Amino acid sequence: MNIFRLVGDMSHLLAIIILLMKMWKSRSVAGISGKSQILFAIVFTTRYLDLFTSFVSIYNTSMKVFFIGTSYVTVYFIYQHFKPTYDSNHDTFRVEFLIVPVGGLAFLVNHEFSLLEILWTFSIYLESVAILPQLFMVSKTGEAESITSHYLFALGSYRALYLLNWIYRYYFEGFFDLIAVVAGCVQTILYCDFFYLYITKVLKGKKISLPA
Amino acid sequence: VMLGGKHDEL
Repeated sequence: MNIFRLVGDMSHLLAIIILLMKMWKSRSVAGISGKSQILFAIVFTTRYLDLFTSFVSIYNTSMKVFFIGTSYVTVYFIYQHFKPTYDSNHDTFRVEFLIVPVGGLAFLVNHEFSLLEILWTFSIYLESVAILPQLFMVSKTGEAESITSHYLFALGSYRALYLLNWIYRYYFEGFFDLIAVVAGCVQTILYCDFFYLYITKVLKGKKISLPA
Repeated sequence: VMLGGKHDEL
């Protein structure tokens, strides 16, 4: 473990807590893409199947349980509990255009042709594009609540910090995982325009209003 | 790549 990965995991944890608090306090999922949250639930489910077969640490196991649990609670909030506030008209991204190519790529490009490893690879590739429905929804609605912007900033920062973690691990541990690094770069690049808007607008107290 | 045959990152 290193500081970059620890801060990255905490940023990821914070993002999830911000999202749950926004939903619970405002009793509303307005502006949140249910499709992205479904993709995140798939990402965690397919990545953490080794939850019971390989033990890394208490921290690792507890974080995996937390991420899987909260991802399903979030999907439940959107499609059941706060369903009346779910804005399905603006959450129209065709996720099949993500899942099929990512599934095919995971089948072709992976570290080991085994079921668990192909699912792990699928999860890594899917996570890199899972935020697209949410970013698409923000661009369609033309704006995002500031709390949603904070959620997206924390979520985007987590994988950016993981990039630093991989640089650290390469030089100090000789660890290198090309699949995770390439997907992590794609994932972080997708947030760039949002990061720019967040830093130039939200931090000055303005709301984000993407060109609709 | 897996350390000791497993992924040790979240």
